[in-house]
Amino acid sequence: TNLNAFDIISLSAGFDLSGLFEEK
Amino acid sequence: MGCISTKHTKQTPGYEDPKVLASETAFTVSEVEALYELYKKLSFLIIKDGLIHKEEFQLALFRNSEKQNLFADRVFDLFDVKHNGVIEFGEFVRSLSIFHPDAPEEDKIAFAFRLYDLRQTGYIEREELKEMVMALLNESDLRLSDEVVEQIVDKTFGQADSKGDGRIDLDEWKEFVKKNPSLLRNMTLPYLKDITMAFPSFVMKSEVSDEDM
Repeated sequence: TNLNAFDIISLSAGFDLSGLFEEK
Repeated sequence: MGCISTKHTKQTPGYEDPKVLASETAFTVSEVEALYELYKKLSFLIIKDGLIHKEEFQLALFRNSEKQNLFADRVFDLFDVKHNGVIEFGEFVRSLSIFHPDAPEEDKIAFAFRLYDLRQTGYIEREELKEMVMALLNESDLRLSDEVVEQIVDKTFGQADSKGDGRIDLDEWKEFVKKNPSLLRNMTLPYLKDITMAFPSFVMKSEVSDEDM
């Protein structure tokens, strides 16, 4: 497989900080 | 609503002077003030004390304060520089600055390394890498056999652990990121470029404040 472990990890929703900027 | 100067409203605990924060970060004073508007919203989501607790951070990210996520936990812990269980305003601005499109790449590389160094040993170890891959698989619909996970972790280590001592140090990480720039994709938040546009209500308030200064 050509998958890199860090690329897989980077798919986590925990890294997507855009939620901080959404309307509350 | 409307033209109320932020100068005259009660500030949250841990508030820091936007001018000082702007001088230390990639943000302008106006952007720091806009971030304060955002910070106040986040810090009053659940526990109304003007500090961002982990539950509020999770609620903002996932619309669910109970959702457990290894990586969101790590991000929170790194933002919480004082390790007192909350993100204060200064910590919020300084940490978010690393995610600014104009922030130095070196800072992004170092922050990502600390994120992945789960046990804070100064190294990304093989077990940590496997643990993080397994955590991602648990959170997603991706299904990989243990054998395939082992292969992926081994291969990644083979590429990143250039000294071959079974752990990735910061220098090895820097080299690895140079060859794989996509690894820094999560370290830039385009939103931060126009944070004042994202909070237009703030702009009205800011104009009043600026006249006062």
